Amino acid sequence: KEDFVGHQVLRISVADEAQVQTVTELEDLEHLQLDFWRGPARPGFPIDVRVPFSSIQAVKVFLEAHGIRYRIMIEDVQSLLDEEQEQMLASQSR
Amino acid sequence: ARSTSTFNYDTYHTLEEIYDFMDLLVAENPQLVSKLQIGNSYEGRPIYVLKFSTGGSNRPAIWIDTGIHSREWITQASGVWFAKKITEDYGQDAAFTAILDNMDIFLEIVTNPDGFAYTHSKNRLWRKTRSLTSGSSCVGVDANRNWDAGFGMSGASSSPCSETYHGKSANSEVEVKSVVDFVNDHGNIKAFLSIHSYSQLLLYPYGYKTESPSDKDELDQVAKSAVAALSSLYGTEYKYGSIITTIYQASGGSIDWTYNQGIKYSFTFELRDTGRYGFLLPASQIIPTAQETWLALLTIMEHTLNNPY
Repeated sequence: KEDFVGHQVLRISVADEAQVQTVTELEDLEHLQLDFWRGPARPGFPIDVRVPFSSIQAVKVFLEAHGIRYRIMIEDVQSLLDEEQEQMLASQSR
Repeated sequence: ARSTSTFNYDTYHTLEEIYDFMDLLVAENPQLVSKLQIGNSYEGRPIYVLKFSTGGSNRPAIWIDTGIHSREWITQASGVWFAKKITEDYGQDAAFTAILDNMDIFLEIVTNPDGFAYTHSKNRLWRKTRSLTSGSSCVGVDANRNWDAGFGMSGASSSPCSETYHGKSANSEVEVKSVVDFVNDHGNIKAFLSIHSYSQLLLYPYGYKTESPSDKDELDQVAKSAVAALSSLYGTEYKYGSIITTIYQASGGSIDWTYNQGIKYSFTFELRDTGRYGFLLPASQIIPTAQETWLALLTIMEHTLNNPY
């Protein structure tokens, strides 16, 4: 199974069309392996993106360099998946 | 589970468990529920639809699908809950009984079985189908960009590696083609409700163009009522509107196709949440999510019954 240790989901807040466009450019950088849970749409509409551990620093630097606000929505994706799996196993045992 | 009464609705289940659940439900309610196979997935898994019918021939019908995006587990889990709810409420709830006395309901709980199996075995966050694209090492097509409505326009990707890859042609995905063929063959579907997560939205056409649908005012009113009903249970806040004005341009989507085929009451839901857990909604929220969504579905189904066209 693919593991998601250290992957974070960032919530990005874009203030204007230029920032939307900037995040769209980020979407095109395939080597970062970003997974947009909610893609860039319009100013005021949040963007949620899962960032692999290996890309976190680059993405955060990119956003900060462009003055784009973000917060961490999910600190560690794998820990949530582990909880989910444990609950399913417990349910099956029951 | 030995029966649908002992089935655990507040946990997530595998494809096999859901398919076993369907068989139990059919066995327990043979006069009301039947299981139709509408096709096979790319990897050969059966694609099932539950038919809820109290009789008649080719009655006007309501279609509900969940799980076209495999990682949106709350949708398949809600679909299971809806199926049980239908069997419980028929004959008990007057408004719902009136619906099923006059219309059939088709419920496709796992629209993308290959993707769903893959989320359980290999990659919990897989969204697309599992079809191969010649000339690319990337797998899968976004099944909600593969319908013949603005296919290939802005709002979908031509890259097989993208999560929104539209596929090589409209209906190239057998999971989509199976539904298209079913809808066309049936010919009397009056409402088409496609369920996704997350963002808490109730949306109507269009996604691929800015033009408003000719029934925009009515769809907007129905959506407003449905959202009010949904929110009445737990206060969950929803927004509603057309896809393109409420979220973003998305071409090749299911409800744009169904609306263009003349199915006026075409809606798509985005269930909980608004961005705390995203696709990893805790299982403790399955039942509340399904309960509140059911109220919105009931509102749309009642409107469909009372406004024949």
